Amino acid sequence: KSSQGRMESFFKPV
Amino acid sequence: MLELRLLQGGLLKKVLEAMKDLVNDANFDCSPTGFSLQAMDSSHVALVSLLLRSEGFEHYRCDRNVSMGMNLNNMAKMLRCAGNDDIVTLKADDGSDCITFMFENPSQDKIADFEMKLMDIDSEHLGIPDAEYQSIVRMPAAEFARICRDLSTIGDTVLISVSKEGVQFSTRGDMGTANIVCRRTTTVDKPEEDVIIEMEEPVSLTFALRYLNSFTKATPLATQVTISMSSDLPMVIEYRIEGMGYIRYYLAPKIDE
Repeated sequence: KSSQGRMESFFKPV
Repeated sequence: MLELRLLQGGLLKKVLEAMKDLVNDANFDCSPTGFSLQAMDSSHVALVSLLLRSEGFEHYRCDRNVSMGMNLNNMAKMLRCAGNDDIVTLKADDGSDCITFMFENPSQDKIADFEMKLMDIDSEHLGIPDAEYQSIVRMPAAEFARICRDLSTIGDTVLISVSKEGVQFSTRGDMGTANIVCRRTTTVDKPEEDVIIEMEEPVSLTFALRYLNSFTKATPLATQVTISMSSDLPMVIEYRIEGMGYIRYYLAPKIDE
């Protein structure tokens, strides 16, 4: 089973 | 005052076609460096980053940094009214709530003005640090598009595995499985057809094909595509726009639970 990662898990807001 | 004149108007048409299915509304940022955009899809799984450098424009005037919110579908509709060989000029006055697209045909006997309303868009800008990717694959853009299209008829996700010998794309669905391997090529006479692999470590990651198919709308912009992957980062799919910059798509991988 896998889940979809989201952008904010990898890159932080500036 | 903003005035950007681009001789290859067709290029801007292609850029919009490459983004409008992924992102609805986005802020275009204009600075002395160039015309750029960073935006995520509505589910925040994918991100697109566009840069058209000022040097690539025939005339580039941007008195102060400005951010202009636009509906990409509407912008694409307006640009579809330009001929592929038309010269396109983007114009906006300081503080204006509109942008004007001016299209001139090559013989300069037809000039069209389209004015589009700007929007206020609250968008967060993500910091994307420079990273060393574990595996980088460069391959023909049309071939990559074909693979994504073919595999999406079989399954919803693709496992991309890079080794020194090549790159493997695998999927599975109700009807069965599919595997496509592209071997590293060694020819030197047709670099645009080469599959080049730079690998520090083998990488295997799973991605949703729906997004990859959306990214391949950028295929008309470049002959080659660069796919960069690391096990702990979103993949980057880059189409270089000759003489201007790039369109890059970032896609978060599927994470095993």
